[in-house]
This record gives sequence, structure tokens and C-alpha cells, in this order.
Amino acid sequence: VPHTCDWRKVAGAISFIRNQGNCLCCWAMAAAGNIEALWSINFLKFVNVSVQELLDCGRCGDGCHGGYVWDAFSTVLKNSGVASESDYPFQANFRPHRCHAKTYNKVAWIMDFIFLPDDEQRIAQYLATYGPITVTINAKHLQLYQKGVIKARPTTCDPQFVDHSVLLVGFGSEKSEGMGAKTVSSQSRHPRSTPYWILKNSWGAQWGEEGYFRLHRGSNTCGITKYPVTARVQKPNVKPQFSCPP
Amino acid sequence: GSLTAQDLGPQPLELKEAFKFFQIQFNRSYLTPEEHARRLDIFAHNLVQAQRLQEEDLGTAEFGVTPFSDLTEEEFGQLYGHQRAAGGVPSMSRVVGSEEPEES
Repeated sequence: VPHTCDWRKVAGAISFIRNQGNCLCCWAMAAAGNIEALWSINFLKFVNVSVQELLDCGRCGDGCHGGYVWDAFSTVLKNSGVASESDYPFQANFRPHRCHAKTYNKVAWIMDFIFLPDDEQRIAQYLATYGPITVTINAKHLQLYQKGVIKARPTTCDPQFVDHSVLLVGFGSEKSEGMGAKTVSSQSRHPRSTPYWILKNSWGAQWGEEGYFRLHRGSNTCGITKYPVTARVQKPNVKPQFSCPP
Repeated sequence: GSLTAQDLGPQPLELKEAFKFFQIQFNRSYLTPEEHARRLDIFAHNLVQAQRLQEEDLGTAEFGVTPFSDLTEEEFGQLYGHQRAAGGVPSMSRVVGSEEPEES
């Protein structure tokens, strides 16, 4: 596993920061970002896929009232692909019985999807080798988050209660001082590195670190290891054209 | 935990100014003076909450005014969470094949 990895440094690999508005569709936006990243780093195809299609055509039929990333992948498998964002744009609403999956050309598809082990080291290894993956976390600390690395205890951010899906795009370490960044005593003052994950959110670019945020890596902060899921666009033994830039 | 704008006594100018700046920054307007007052209360509460998060955080995160500073925790959960219903996340561990999935 490399020390650092940031898929945002591959031009075009990570699509624009989406804004879900008042539609509870983080699950579809995370899945869309995953498929887009995999298509760009595997096939050099820079596509923006239709989140609206994932909402309108989902089996559960209530896309703006929440869902799961694997629902979105199931929809892409069922429809043998997904249309482009430009053909089938996001409306921030759910239109029952308005599935237009057959109307538009497919711009991306997937072979299958997998659940990764709940182990941060193995998640990092997979991320660095194969590309961004989706995770589902407890979003409690995100409402008032501005920047920096969130490190929470299980008592303040329950790792069993996860309610928000996002795209994991990289990891790294940040130099800080002391035992904890904010509890520096004169005796414990020494350089220390804080390992972190880089995550892409779907609340617009005005939120967080230009739409991204960072969580501590190695402590299962906010339940990041609970549901690591990714689509696959190649056979398991085929690696992408790019490796993750440090 | 139940601090309101009224509890702050005559509302500090800084709070009103901060709220005004928030409204401009994130393009927020409210239909009635009552709603404006309610959102100001929530905004004040969230400033205190951000300070608490800041103290509790073990990393380098900074908390403060965000586009969601005028929402209660419950509203935020309802608007930006993703769960269809509380609990009930299915336990899944197998690889799902590329064949047409069976309808349940």
C-alpha cells in the first residue's frame, strides 16, 4: 500500500461535485461517481452518468427518500448500462413510472459489484490499485464541518449507525503536533502524522474542502469500514491503465 | 444544550452580523419574521454545537458556519441522510453476478 494516493490528480478521473439538494440520493450520486471514475481510469472514457435514471428506474421506487449504493448498481445491471447526465439530467425529484432507461444510449455499464472487507488497510490497497470506491458513514459531524481531518470516538460518532454514502477517492497523512492536534502539552510537543481518507461528498462545492472532506484513517471513524462497495468494469485480475498518483 | 438566541440576552451584534453574513453567503431568506427568528435561534445553537465538536475532535477538523447552519440536527438528518428507514440495512457479503438479478 502506498503512503499516499489521490485519484483527483488523474485529470478527468473524478467528476464534478454534485449537489443532491433536497433529494435523499447520496447513494445514487456515490454510485455514479464510482462508475465514472472506473470508466475514466480503465478505459479513458470521461462520462457523466445519469443519477436521475438511477432514481427513476430503481426497483424500490422511492429514490428521493433514501436508498443504498447496491440498489444503484443493481439498476445499472438490470438496464444493461446507464445513460448520460446530459441526456437524462438530474431533477432533484423522483418521478414514479417515469423510467426512461430505454430511451437513451448507454454511456457506461458495469460487470458486477463487490463488497470489500471491513479492514482499512485492505480498503486502501484496493483503492490504490483499482480506483475509487463507495462507503457509507455516520454523517453526524458533517453538518458543521469546514475543513481538516475528523477523528471521532465511537461514543461521539457511532460507527454502527451509518446514514450517508460518499465516494472514497484517496488517502494520505497530515503533519500535526502533539498527542492530538488540539491537546498539545509542552512535554508532548513533537511532530506527528495524522493519516486520513479523502472523500467526495454530494452537497455542492460550497461545502467542506471544495466539496470534499477528510476522515481519520485507521480508527474506523464514523463507521467508514461498514459498507465499502464498488462496481467492477473489468475482470478481477485486470488492473486499470493508471495507478493512483501519490 | 438548549441555548437560544434569547438566552444570549440582548442579541450580540456579532451573532446578528454572523447570521446576516451567513444569509448573504449562502443566499438564504425566510418568509416571515418568526421564521427568521427561529432560524437565528438554530444558527446560534449550531455555533455552540460547532464549538463542542471542535473541542471533542481528536483530529485537525474545524467546525463552524456551513451551508447547513440554519438547520436543526433532525432537519439535517431528514434532508441529507440517505436511509430509507431506520435500521434494516441488509447483511450482504457475496459477489453479485452480472446476470440479470432475480426479482424478489
